[in-house]
Amino acid sequence: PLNRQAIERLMHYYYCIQEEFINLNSDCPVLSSSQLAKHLALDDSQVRKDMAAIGVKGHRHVGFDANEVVDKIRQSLGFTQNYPAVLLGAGRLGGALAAYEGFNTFGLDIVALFDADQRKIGLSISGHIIQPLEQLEPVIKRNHIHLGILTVPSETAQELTDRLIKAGIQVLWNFSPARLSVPDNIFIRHEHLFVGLGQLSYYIKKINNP
Amino acid sequence: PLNRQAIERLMHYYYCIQEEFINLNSDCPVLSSSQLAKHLALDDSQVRKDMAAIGVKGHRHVGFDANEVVDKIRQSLGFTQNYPAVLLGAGRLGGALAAYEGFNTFGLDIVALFDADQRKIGLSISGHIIQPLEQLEPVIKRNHIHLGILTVPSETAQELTDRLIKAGIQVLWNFSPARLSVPDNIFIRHEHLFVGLGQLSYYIKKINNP
Ligand SMILES: NC(=O)c1ccc[n+]([C@@H]2O[C@H](COP(=O)([O-])OP(=O)(O)OC[C@H]3O[C@@H](n4cnc5c(N)ncnc54)[C@H](O)[C@@H]3O)[C@@H](O)[C@H]2O)c1
Ligand SMILES: NC(=O)c1ccc[n+]([C@@H]2O[C@H](COP(=O)([O-])OP(=O)(O)OC[C@H]3O[C@@H](n4cnc5c(N)ncnc54)[C@H](O)[C@@H]3O)[C@@H](O)[C@H]2O)c1
Repeated sequence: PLNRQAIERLMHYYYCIQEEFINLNSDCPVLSSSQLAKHLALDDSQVRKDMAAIGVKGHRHVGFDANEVVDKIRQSLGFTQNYPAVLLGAGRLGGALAAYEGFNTFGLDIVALFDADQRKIGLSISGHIIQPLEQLEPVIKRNHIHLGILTVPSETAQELTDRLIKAGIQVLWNFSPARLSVPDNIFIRHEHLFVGLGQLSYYIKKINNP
Repeated sequence: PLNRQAIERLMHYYYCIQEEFINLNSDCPVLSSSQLAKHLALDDSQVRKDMAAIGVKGHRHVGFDANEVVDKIRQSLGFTQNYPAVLLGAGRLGGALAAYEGFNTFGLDIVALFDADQRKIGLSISGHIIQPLEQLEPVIKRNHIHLGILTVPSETAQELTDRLIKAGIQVLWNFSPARLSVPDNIFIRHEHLFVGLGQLSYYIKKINNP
């Protein structure tokens, strides 16, 4: 099985190959582990270990086939499946996520949006009609949904989490700052955009203190 | 100097300590490198190396002082400075970022919002008035701004990037899917929320194929 660090590395390889390698070479893009390692400031041996873990065989002195690496990452991480999700909190951030087309190639299919604000019910974002919370359980059951996305204010996040778990949701993508308590069999990924500020702030500090 | 990987690790320690350790122990929270390593699936030796790099001295058989680690990370990454930023594209995502209070403790100060949609000019998000693009250069010069945040559609991102760089911006936080070309002295962080889907999709795949 893959741990959190390995999954993050695979995502970085995926993104790096899509951006750097496949776009540049039209026919058969080949890349070496040292190219990927250098690009992501990793050890060469870590890249080779990761490739072996997902079943990519490199050719000695030649390297890896970029398209094969992308395919194997997509298979290992499950991007070839299609997993439906519900999104709670159709506000600014929730609306931006519902409208973003970049998620489709990763298998995510946001099938329904919910909100507590009566003024939003019936409005549409990119073809999704915002539904009242009474519809939450029936929609989860009807579509066999495993994933719940939370883009609600902190103070409502825990009660909505409890409600989602009771309805059968086992995986949560939480954007609210709330610290959620859930049973051990539930997987939560907290998304904190402030993580990006580490690099930005460090670089600005260097500009201000050369 | 710290490379991208090291900065990401420091951010994970920071978040982990804030969430797991400081909240739980009221008086003097102490943690060991193996506690942090286990929590983040890293090697013990990597944690100790990182602590040494930011000047945190651990006490043999006791561990690190959690408050000291947080302070040293804040200093190393520059969160103690206050850096102003402009945000272009006051739409759904831009509005959510402008309204988010979680960025303040990291030194980010979004001082001005800009948009091309005349209907949005003069509206306010969390106290920020949306300004027309004509005001961009004067605001950047007046406030000595180094950071530009892009939450605009892909097709406008490159021309706005060129305009920001010409006005003296050296650091960019790009949320648009566009691939931006910039001179070597410009630092860009592309934010791709799909990175989070790696873990979510992998976990759902495990649920569907036990
Ligand atoms: N993780 C990050 O880095 C980050 C960045 C920006 C915003 N956020 C967080 O994302 C969340 C949303 O931010 P936003 O700017 O979109 O706010 P917003 O106010 O625009 O949207 C919140 C939505 O949730 C709805 N809502 C409130 N209570 C509800 C309930 N009980 N059930 C269903 N819907 C409910 C509101 O009606 C509103 O539409 C906030 O918690 C914010 O702190 C996180
Ligand atoms: N990185 C990610 O994971 C992620 C997630 C969601 C959205 N996005 C991206 O973020 C961007 C914004 O998404 P959104 O949902 O907020 O869209 P939106 O349409 O709500 O907001 C875009 C804003 O940009 C403004 N704009 C358009 N052209 C402009 C110009 N030349 N100058 C200044 N402002 C201009 C529009 O008037 C609008 O207010 C898009 O590029 C989207 O693809 C990225």
